[in-house]
Amino acid sequence: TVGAVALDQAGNLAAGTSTGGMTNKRFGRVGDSPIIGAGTYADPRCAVSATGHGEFFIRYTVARDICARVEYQSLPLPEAANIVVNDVLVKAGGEGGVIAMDRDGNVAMPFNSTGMYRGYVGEDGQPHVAIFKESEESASSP
Amino acid sequence: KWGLVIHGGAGVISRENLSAEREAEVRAALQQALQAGHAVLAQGGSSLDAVTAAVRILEDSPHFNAGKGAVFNHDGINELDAAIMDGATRSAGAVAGLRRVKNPIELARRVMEKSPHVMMMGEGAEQFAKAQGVELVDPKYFFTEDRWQSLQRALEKERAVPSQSPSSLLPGVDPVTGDHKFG
Repeated sequence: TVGAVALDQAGNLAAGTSTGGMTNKRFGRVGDSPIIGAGTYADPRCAVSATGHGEFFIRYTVARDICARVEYQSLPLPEAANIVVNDVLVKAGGEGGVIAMDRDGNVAMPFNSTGMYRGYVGEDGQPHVAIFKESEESASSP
Repeated sequence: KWGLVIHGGAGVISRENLSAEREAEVRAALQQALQAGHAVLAQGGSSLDAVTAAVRILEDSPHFNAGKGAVFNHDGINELDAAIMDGATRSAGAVAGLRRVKNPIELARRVMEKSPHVMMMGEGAEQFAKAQGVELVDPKYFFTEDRWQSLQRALEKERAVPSQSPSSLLPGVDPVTGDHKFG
């Protein structure tokens, strides 16, 4: 699964997700990626794209849950995303991660699996890419 | 504070199952996607255009489970899903079960912008794609040897344990290069 979230110069957020599903799936199984509110969601405050065990992301409406915590509980985006990915999903047994941005340009990329292909670029145009946990990335840096 | 964040999937990704060569290729593709999105935003383009540009790059790479790199279903077919959402208006478009659309994110956006609907699936979605001039490809375009071998391993595992229930089969997928992904 791949995805992107962006905040433009006008202050508008957007989210997109695309996937090939899962190997050996049957019966027209559909995961979370095309389900608005589960694997993809954006509102004026928050945008999220998810990747992971889709059945859990659907049942826990992960993308919308993160944005709802920002909207109604006024939680900082990184905290909201971390709670959903590393508490709610972990307790449920759902593996994966999300990328998210808020209208102030704050970024979150939490995941509860061993790795997540991910990256960020800001106004300076310097791309930052990571795959493993932060500690491993630091350890592997030249 | 404008910017762009991307992902290319999560799962059991370790240094043991990711060769240095593949890691370099993955990182290069991620950087290319970031640069594509940044170019849009730097010119004052919309977040929707930036997201579309970045996801297209990732869909065109064989290294991620989307577009060109999609995994195979039980019947040896690639089935693609995608969605896009505009935060300013809460407009959304989604597509599921595509077999011939090269860049599903493009079709999801057409659904959002050129139809009164939110979600389309299967043959109907591909008819809409054709009407919209969205690029269709021969399904062979999505074939990659790695993904095909992953399906064969998954089928072999399934044959070895035929009594597994559908739910117990979910964690039994055996994806590309040993990493374990869902989507």
